[in-house]
Amino acid sequence: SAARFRNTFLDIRREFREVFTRLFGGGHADLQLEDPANPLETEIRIVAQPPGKRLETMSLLSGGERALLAISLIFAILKVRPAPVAILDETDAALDEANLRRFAELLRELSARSQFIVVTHRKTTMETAEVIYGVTMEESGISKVISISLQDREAGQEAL
Amino acid sequence: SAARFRNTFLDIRREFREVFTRLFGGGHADLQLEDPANPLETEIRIVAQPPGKRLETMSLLSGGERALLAISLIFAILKVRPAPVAILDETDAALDEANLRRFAELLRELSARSQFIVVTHRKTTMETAEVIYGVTMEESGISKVISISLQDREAGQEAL
Amino acid sequence: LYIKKLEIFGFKSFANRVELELGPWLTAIVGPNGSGKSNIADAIRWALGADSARLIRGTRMEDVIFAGSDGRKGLGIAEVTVILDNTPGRVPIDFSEIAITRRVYRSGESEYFINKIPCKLRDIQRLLAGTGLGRDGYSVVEQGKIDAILSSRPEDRRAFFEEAC
Amino acid sequence: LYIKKLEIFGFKSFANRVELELGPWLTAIVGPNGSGKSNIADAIRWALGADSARLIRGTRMEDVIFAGSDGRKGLGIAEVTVILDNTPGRVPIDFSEIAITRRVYRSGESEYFINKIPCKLRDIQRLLAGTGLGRDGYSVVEQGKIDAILSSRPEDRRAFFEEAC
Ligand SMILES: Nc1ncnc2c1ncn2[C@@H]1O[C@H](COP(=O)(O)OP(=O)(O)OP(=O)(O)O)[C@@H](O)[C@H]1O
Ligand SMILES: Nc1ncnc2c1ncn2[C@@H]1O[C@H](COP(=O)(O)OP(=O)(O)OP(=O)(O)O)[C@@H](O)[C@H]1O
Ligand SMILES: [Mg+2]
Ligand SMILES: [Mg+2]
Repeated sequence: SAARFRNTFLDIRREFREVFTRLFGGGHADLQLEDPANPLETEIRIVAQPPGKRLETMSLLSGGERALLAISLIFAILKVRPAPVAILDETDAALDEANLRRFAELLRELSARSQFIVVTHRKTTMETAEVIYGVTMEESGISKVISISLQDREAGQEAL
Repeated sequence: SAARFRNTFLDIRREFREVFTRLFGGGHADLQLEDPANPLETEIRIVAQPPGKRLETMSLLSGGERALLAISLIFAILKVRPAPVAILDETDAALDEANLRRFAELLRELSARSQFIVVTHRKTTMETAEVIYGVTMEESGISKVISISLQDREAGQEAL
Repeated sequence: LYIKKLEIFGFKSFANRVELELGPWLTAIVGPNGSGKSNIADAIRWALGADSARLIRGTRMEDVIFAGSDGRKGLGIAEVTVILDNTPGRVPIDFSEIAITRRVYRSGESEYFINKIPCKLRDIQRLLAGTGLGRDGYSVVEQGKIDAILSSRPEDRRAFFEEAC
Repeated sequence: LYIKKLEIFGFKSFANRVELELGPWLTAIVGPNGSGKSNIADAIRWALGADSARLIRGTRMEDVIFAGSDGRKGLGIAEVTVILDNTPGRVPIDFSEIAITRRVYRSGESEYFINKIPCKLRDIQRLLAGTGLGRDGYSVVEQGKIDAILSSRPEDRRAFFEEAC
């Protein structure tokens, strides 16, 4: 129904504004219904202003900024509607160290309400996990999985 | 002309097969004209077999394998037709450490014949460069560029 | 509600049987290019009822069966089992633990099981309906697809939100 | 033939004038997200004659002018100069050093210069024709576009190869 969509939309919008500012360490963002009188049909616009910058066309944002903006939206929806399982595959690839740290912190908080399975190459994200599995291919073309502990992971970093 | 296209195609194909095996540390790849009798019109197919694996549909290759395959093609063409300037923007993002090292070595060799300008977050790629520029935004929304030396770069790694 | 354990055998690069016990909070999967990390994500989505091979990078459903490598012949069956912790009872059957198994044969024939009892794909989909499991939507971000979330056409973006309502 | 020096002023995030001396071999550009690295790549391609704003993520040509930030008003002009080392004489004019300058005003008006002599965009494009400069093709891989090289439609892939012939 239009009312229910509108209410959920407003919840997601509220979370999105908060999550964006938290992940970017500042700045503002918003979600807007193109035509508020027609919530079930209208387009949903995303507006973003990274810290210190002026309001941006999304196409002018950098690769990393776009990735973090998309993550902000995903995380906002997960806050409003926690899925039992969330799968993120190399979602942190484009983030610099500062953005990555804020991402990992929020990921940890969200994992209290949804189970996260995250494929990553980034050390910061690995260190946030409670369980780490290393996948390798010793035998040609055949995957093997080993469980990795916190000490292994620091040693294993080189190999990765 | 058809003959000239065909000759260049064969040169690129020869280099591609070599570059692929070198970047992947093994395996085989090929470029094929769908219809060799019609070189100027026909489709060009890419075939790839990473080391230890069997022949792959490209869609089943991993993200990193696809990136390295695309790099193999670009590098093969650059070997046959060295452009004066080549610009690579975070082309190494999806590569693991082993693939990254082979990529950086070949990049260094190719840079003897073409000037490379490479945007990167990866330490290995940075260490291969003769000149490094760091870009930051101290003043809101305004880019500033500083030249980075080999010693700085190791210290600066943390900040990046 | 979460995945306690994952068993993979014959699925994509998993020619040898593999078992992973996942944490209820955050599990990280790491390793070199092409080792099988994304294949694990595919296995989970496949077992929970992804109904298109395209959804997991294949062309036909049999693409998910280990097709052989330098050192090993191809296999005839792919099988993935997802074991759910259903302690709060969010899945509407009277089990605190639910094993969902999906299997496909070279012939293209498929088999499905809930706690070892044979069933149809739609039984799994119905069982999970409303739990948020088995629906990709906003809870799955595939490799390389993060940017697409922003550039998706208006209809796709709406679908994204509607999934949450 | 290579770029010796790059001067950027008013282009995208470069509200302050910036000069980079590039190495003839390999120059790496590093820094945090959104700092301006890809903008440098855009500046080079723009100065060398990229004729579409879309090619450098803009919508209209004036999108490349610094539009202002928290701390600074927008500017009225964007200007980029690329100084080429032409010692082997690959560019067919009798200069061992060639400065190519491109400028755009808020009004949408553009100006072009070769060694400070006013000219048209097509003069720059003609000058560089056959050198391999100013044509993206296989010598420019944009951020996030590496995978597209493989999945491009057959016609695009051909164009890629034809660029090299
Ligand atoms: N049916 C199959 N049989 C055998 N091997 C397969 C099959 N399907 C996929 N593979 C193999 O799985 C590998 C891809 O695995 P996956 O995508 O999980 O890698 P990854 O660990 O995510 O790597 P990356 O870090 O590069 O993303 C490919 O090399 C492919 O050969
Ligand atoms: N006309 C303009 N005026 C002011 N700022 C601009 C303009 N065009 C782009 N920008 C800014 O430039 C920034 C993007 O810079 P760029 O794409 O070079 O980042 P980057 O260093 O490549 O980052 P990443 O590592 O995330 O790819 C954006 O934040 C955008 O606000
Ligand atoms: Mg992967
Ligand atoms: Mg960039």
